[in-house]
Amino acid sequence: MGKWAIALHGGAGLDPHLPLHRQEEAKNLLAHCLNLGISALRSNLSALDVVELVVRELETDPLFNSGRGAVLTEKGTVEMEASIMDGPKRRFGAVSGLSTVKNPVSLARLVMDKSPHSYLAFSGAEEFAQQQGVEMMEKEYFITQDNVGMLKQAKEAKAILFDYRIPTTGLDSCGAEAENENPMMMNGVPLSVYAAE
Amino acid sequence: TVGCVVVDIEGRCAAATSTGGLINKMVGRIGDSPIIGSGTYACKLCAISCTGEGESILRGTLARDVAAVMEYKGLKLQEAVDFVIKERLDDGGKAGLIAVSNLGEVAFGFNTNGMFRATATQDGFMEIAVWE
Repeated sequence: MGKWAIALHGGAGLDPHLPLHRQEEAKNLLAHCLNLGISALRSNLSALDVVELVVRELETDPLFNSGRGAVLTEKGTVEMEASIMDGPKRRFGAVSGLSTVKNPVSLARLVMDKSPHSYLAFSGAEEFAQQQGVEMMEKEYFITQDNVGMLKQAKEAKAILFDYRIPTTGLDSCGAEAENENPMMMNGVPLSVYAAE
Repeated sequence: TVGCVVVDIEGRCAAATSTGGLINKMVGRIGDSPIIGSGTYACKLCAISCTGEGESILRGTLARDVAAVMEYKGLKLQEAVDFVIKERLDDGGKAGLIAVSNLGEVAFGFNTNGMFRATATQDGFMEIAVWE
């Protein structure tokens, strides 16, 4: 009999001036999801079921860039993607271009388990979601004020940014405070315009 | 981007990653998260989930490379993660990843200035962190 282990992440690349309350918010969500995964492992759920369970929880909370809280395309739309992989048999399922499926990772699991393929995208993936009866939401569900602000600032910065929250002007002291220092650059814009993902 | 990697008491590994991608991305852009071997990978040996600049992770086939250097170079999990983050990301590529092995080990690595992460093992180790 082996030993279980679990790891989860909420995105890489953070603004060094990240306000403490946002760090705490993120840590609390990570702790909640970690404990969810640990109790599932102690109840002998399989690794595959546990990774799906934990990522669903992370998708449902708007704090990180996935599911509800996914960042926006240049057109202000949401295009989510996800994948899941089962190590022993090296089976996998993946989806891209989703805009109404509440939990993309669960649709990826269904692609793996219930379709003859491994990867479905855009309208085909949405059609498969309807057939499988997964929970689907209005597009507005995924779009948060934070993301609208981030997109606006990314456009002003003429940049494409990864996994960062850009504080809406005046919202975070980090923006103002950081502006006085000579900014490190990331993705072509001063790091100071970012706030953590 | 969010991700989770797990090994259960039967030694089975699994990985999952989910994302909205890049802010202000072009419509139709596909990142690393759904691409097996780049943003997500699991085999008998280990499971990996990546986050960061998708195009760099895709070019570096980051997730599969962790498994490959364990398999072919005999590196241990954390050594494999450190090697891949250091050697497989092209100039300026920024990424982070989490990994578990079928021996019940956890590891992570990143060359950004932080990564939201949480790790735990059956031995009682637990860490929730943001920075280095």
